[in-house]
Amino acid sequence: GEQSQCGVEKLNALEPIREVRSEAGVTEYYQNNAQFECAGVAAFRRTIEPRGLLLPSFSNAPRLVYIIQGRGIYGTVIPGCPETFQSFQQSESEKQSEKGQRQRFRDEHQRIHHFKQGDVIAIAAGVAHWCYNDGDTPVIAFTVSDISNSANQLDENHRQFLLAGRRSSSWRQSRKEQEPSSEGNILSGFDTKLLAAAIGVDREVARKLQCKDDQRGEIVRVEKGLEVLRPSSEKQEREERGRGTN
Amino acid sequence: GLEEAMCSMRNRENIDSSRRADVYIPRGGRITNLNSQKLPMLSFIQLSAERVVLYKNAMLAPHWNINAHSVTYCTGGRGGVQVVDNNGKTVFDGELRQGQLLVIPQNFAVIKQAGNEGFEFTSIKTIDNAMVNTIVGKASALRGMPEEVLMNSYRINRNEARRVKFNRGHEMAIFSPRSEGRADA
Repeated sequence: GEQSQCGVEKLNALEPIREVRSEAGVTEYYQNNAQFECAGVAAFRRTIEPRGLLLPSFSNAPRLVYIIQGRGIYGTVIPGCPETFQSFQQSESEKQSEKGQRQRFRDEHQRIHHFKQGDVIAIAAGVAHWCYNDGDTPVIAFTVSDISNSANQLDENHRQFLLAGRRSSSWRQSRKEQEPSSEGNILSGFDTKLLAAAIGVDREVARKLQCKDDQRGEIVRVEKGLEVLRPSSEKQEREERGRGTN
Repeated sequence: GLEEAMCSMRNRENIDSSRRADVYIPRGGRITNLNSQKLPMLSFIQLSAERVVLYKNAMLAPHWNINAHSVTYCTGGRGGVQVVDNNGKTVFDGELRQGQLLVIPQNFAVIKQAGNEGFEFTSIKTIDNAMVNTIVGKASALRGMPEEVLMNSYRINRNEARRVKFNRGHEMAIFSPRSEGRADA
C-alpha cells in the first residue's frame, strides 16, 4: 500500500510554502505533497532569533535536526533519566555568618546540550524538548520528521504536542477551515481545577500553565536572557579547580 | 528454531497480585507493568499490559504514552478521565465505569482520577516495552526542565516555577488524596 503511493513521475525541488510566525522566530513548512508521502516524512525549517526560546514540545515521530546556522542550547526530557544538573546557592544571611557553609538547593534539571552550526541533533518520538538561541545570530535549523517510522503508531501526519504556549494566530488564520479554534498546549485541554490538583498548585498558576491568552507562538523572546545551569568553559573550569589547595 | 523457542516460552504472568507491584503508594494505589523484559513472549507479539489500582480519590499523574496506543478496560470502581489531543482539544472528558473501555491514542495527554469507590483498570498497550512520560511528579517532563525555561514558557515567576517543579517533585506516578490537600494549602 505504501509503495503504491510512490507513483511519482516527476520530482521537484521544493521551497517552504507556509510559515508560522512567533514572537521570536518563524517556522516554515514544506508542502505535504506526493514526494513526502512516498518517503513518509515531513520537513520544516525553523529560525530562532537571538534570545529566542523554542517552547517545550514533543511530536509523534522521531526527527533529525541539522543546524544550518547559529549556536545555542537545548534540552531533552527523557522519562527515567535523573536531574543531573544541580546547583546550590548561599543566602545573604548565611554568607555573613561565620557558619555560612550551609548551601541551599536552587534548581536541578536534566542534562543540557550545546549545539552549533553543522551539528545534527536526534530527537526520539514522544520525548519533550526545548531549545534556546544564546548566540548573536539567528539559529536556522532544518528538520526532517520520519512519520512512517515504526515509533509512530498514529496516522501519517506530523503532529506536534505543545507543553507550553499556543500556536500563533497566523497559523490559525491559514488553517481556519481544518482546525478551527482550539490549538493550545496539552495542558489547556484539562479542567483547570483538576490540573491544579494534579500539579499541586493553586488554580491561578494552573491557569497560567494552560496559556489560553498567550499570543507569543511557539518561539518566545527571553528579554533578560536564559540563565540555566550549564558546565563552565574550560578556562573557567581550570580556575575553579585551582582555587582550593591541599 | 523460532518455533521450538516458542514451544517452551512462558506465556502467562499474573499482574493483579499486589505483591508484584512496580509502583506502590500507601493511600494512593499501585501499578504493575508487564513488558517483554518480564515476559519475553511479548516481544514476538509486540504488546504489553499494565494493571493499575487507584484507591479512593487518588490520581494517576498526568502523562502521555510515548510509543504506543493504550486500550484501557475498567475492571472495578469508577474514575474520571480526561484526554487531550495535539491541538489542546479535550477529546474525552467523562467517567469510566466497570466494563467500559477507552482507547487512548499514542502521545495524547491523560489524567485519571479515582472516585469514592476507587478505580481499577487494565491497559493493553500496542508495543512490548511501553513507555510513559509523566508531565508532573518525580522524573517528569516539568521536573526535568530548568526553572528559567518554565518561567519564560508559562510567564510565571520563580516561586511559581519552583512550586510547579517540586510540589509533586517527590511523588511517583500516583498522587494520593492526602498530598493533594497539602499541595492546595
